Amino acid sequence: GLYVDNGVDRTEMARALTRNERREVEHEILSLLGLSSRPSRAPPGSAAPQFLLDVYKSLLDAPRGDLNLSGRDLNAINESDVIMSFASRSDAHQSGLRHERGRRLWFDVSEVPAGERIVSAELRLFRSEGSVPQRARLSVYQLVADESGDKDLVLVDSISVGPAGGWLVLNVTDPLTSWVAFPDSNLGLYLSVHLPDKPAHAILPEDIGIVTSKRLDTSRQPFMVAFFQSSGRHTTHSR
Amino acid sequence: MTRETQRRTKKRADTTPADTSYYPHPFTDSSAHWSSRSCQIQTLYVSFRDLEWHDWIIAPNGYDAFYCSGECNFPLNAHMNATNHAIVQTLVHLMNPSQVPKPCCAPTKLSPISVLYFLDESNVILKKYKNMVVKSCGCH
Repeated sequence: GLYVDNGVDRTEMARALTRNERREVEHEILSLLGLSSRPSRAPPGSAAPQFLLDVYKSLLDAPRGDLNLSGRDLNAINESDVIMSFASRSDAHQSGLRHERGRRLWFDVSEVPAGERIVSAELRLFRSEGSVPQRARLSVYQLVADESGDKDLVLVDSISVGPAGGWLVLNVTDPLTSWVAFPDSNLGLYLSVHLPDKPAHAILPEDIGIVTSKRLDTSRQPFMVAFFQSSGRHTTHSR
Repeated sequence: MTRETQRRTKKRADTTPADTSYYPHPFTDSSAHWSSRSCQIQTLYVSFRDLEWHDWIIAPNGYDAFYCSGECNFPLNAHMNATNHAIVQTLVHLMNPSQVPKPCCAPTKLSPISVLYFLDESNVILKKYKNMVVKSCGCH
């Protein structure tokens, strides 16, 4: 509504806003946030919004829950002006690429604000507890296309996975940097899992309990989180 | 908004006199402290939940949209945090009120606010907006 000072110490509503005025104020706030229209929301309980909500609460010094932040994460959070999370898009098909049964992940990074400096980016994958009580090697590759159009894999990061369940974190700063600089180069990431006793034989991520599809559980859906430092230049959509 | 509110308040006073007991007119109602109140911080809570924007703004639920309001009258009290320029301007205003306006009541300290919201149905952003929340007011 429209408010006036009551002459002492409070502000009181003089009248409620009309529908048109509400729409105008909404556009002002959307413009301030850098949005051209009101966004649609994700399914409730999704992993990516929940992660950022935990980060938000950590900024308010509230309990962090099962955020499982490392020292590197805390530094990145403190250094960052913008933190974005990107849910994996299983519906994103690329010509010439097979779906690879959950081994390929693709993220829409087209909304990264121009002029923001990337501090770091990480891929977060959930592994179900007690799925397979053995160790495995999880590697993430960047899918790239050479000049002739053939697809190739570039190793990005690799970790050893133990029997414990929970969120696995891999550093994917380099792929995000190249996708932001060259949007057409975004072919996604490729996951590879090997058992120590069979290094030549790759198995599926789901074979060691890694959740790669949101159809199973949106709260454990793979996502990427990126930390940015603002350049100081504010870009807003013109209206 | 202030102009609109004042215009409507005056219009309402013309047509429905009973309404003026709720919102004293700043220029005609002598009982109002409107014009004599000194520069200070005021609070207006903006609730994203009340605005029904909570489906895309995840956090916070709302925020105290502090703002600065009031007059910069001489002598400028210590809590008003006046600049040297404001003190000089006040003196010059007293000597020549028609030519030199009073100093402005404006924020002297601002802090950031973090807002968490959906960019689309897949992606979420937690953005820190610098210099968004008024922490203190003063005369400039």
